[in-house]
Amino acid sequence: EETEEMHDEL
Amino acid sequence: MNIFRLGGDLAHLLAIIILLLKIWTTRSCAGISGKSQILFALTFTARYLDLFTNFVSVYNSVMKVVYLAAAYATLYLMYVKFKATYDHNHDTFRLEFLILPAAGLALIINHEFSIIEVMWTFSIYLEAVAILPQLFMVSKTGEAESITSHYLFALGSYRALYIVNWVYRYYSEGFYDMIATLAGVVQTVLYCDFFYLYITKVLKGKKLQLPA
Repeated sequence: EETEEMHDEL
Repeated sequence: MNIFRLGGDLAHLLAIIILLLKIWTTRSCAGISGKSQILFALTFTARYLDLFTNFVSVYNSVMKVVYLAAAYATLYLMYVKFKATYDHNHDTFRLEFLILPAAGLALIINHEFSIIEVMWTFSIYLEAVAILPQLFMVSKTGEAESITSHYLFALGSYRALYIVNWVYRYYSEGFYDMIATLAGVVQTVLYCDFFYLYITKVLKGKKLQLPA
């Protein structure tokens, strides 16, 4: 279940 | 990074620069909603808490710092340096009506119940509606200076370009973020009426004036 650290946008 | 995402970031940067330049060169923040600017500062602050914990790229980190610095510089110009020109009589939107629902929703609908993640989600929801005090102010006074319209157009284009970026990323990488996308759509829709007026009036050299 991947979430997090996926915020690679601004 | 694709061209739409880059275009969105640059439109966002352009909007911020237009606003700062407008205030600085005219020595006035007339027509600008300080309430919206408070919400944007809050948005960036909540979203970029990961500045030191989640390194993506030098580009990302630099942009985060620039957005944060510009947001607080804008607040400083509006509430300290050129305070006398701030049109607070027309800037009457109640911030709690936006902040509280965004916070409540972030606590309920998020990717993960952790402080950083809830703050990120809160920032996404808050950003979606942060422009409302500004649009409310424009509708209250019935007009906006051209420079303010350019600012709003650049700011609206930013999330619209991000939507194209999300569609592109979904097809090219299988990446999608439902929270950011839905909030981004809401954010962009809020600008639609303004986009229409901008294209039909401002681009033809007329002042943005709302129909009576």
